Amino acid sequence: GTRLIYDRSFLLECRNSPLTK
Amino acid sequence: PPRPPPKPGPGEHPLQYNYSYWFSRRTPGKQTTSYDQNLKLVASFASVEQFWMYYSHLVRPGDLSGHSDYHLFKDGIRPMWEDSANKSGGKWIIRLKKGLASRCWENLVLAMLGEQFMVGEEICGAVVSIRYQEDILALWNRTAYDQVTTSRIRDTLKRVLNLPPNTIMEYKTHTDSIKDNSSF
Repeated sequence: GTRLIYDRSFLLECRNSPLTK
Repeated sequence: PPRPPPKPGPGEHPLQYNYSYWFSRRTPGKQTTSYDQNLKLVASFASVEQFWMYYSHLVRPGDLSGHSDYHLFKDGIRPMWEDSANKSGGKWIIRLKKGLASRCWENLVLAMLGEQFMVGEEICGAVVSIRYQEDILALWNRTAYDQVTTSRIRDTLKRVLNLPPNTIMEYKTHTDSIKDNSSF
C-alpha cells in the first residue's frame, strides 16, 4: 500500500497548525 | 494493562506507524532498579499533530541533566534488545559534541516519523542519550546482517542530520552490545 511520507518542512508546518495546539 | 492504540483525531495527518515516547534516567549511586524498571512511557501517538502536542511539552534533550535517554519506538516495540523486533537487529551510533543533541534529535525524529528512510519495516526506533562528555544518537533496525538496508539507513542519516563532516558513525549489532555489556 501507499506509505505516508512527510518531509521535514511539511512536518514543521504542522507544528503551527491550530490542531496541534 | 493493555492500552487502547492511539488514533488520529479529525483532520489530523496520520503517521505510517503509531509511536511511543519513553524516558529513562540513571540515578546516581548504586543501581537498584533494572533498565526495564527505569523506562517510563511518556506518550503514544498516531498523527503528526499528536506528536507535536507531546513533543512541544517535553524538555529538549540538550536541556536534560545527568544520565538521561529519550526513546522513540514504533508502538508495540519496547526499546530493549530483548524485544522480538530487536533481537536480530542493530543500531547506527552517532556521537555528538555537546550542544548538538536537540537539533540532531529533532532532525532524526522527523525523518523517522516522515518515513524518509525508505527501508520498509526495518526501522524500530531511535534513542538520544545524554551523557557527561558527549551525547549519542542511535537508530535501531530489525535486521543487522542486511547490509543493503543498513547502508541505506546510514546514507539517509547523513543527509537528514546535516552533521559536521568529521562525525564518526558506527554500526553495532545488539548481539555485540550484549556481549561487551555496552549500554552507554
